[in-house]
Amino acid sequence: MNIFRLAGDLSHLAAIIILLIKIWKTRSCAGISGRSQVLFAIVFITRYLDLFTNFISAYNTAMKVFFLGSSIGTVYLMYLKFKATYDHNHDTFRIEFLLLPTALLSLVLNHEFSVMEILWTFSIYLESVAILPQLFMVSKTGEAESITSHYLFALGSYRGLYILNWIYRYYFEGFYDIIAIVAGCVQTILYCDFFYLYITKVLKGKKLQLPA
Amino acid sequence: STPTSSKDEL
Repeated sequence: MNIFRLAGDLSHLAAIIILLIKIWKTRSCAGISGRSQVLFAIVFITRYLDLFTNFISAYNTAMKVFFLGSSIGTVYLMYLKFKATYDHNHDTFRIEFLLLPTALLSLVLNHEFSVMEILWTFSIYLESVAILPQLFMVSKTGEAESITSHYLFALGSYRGLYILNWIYRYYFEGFYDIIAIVAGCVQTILYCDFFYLYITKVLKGKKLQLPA
Repeated sequence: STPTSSKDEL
């Protein structure tokens, strides 16, 4: 564990908590892409299958349980409890265009051709593009509530901090995982234009408005 | 040898 990975995990935790607060407090999931939340639930389910078979630390297990529970809980809140507030019209990104290519790629590009390894690889590839429906929805609605932009900033920062963690582990542990690194870079790059808008607008108290 | 995949990470 290093400070970058801890900061990344805490940023990820903060993002999920911000999202849950937003949905619970406003009793609405307006502006949130249910499709991205479904993809995140798939990412955690396929990645944390070793939850019971491969104990790493109490921290690791606790975070995995929280991420699994909160992502499935968010899907429940969006598609069942607050279904009436879910914005179907703007959440239209075709997620099969994300699921199929990442599934095929995980069968071809992986460290080991075993079920667990391929599912982990699929989860890594899927996570790198899972935010696309959400970013697409923000571009379609042309704006986002400030709490939603804080959620996106924390979520985008988490994998960016993981890149620093991978640089740290390469130099100090001689360790690197090219699949996680490439996917993590793609994932972080997808947030760049949002990061620019967040820093130039939201931090100045303005609402996140995308140029129409 | 260094592990090839980062399973200790979240």
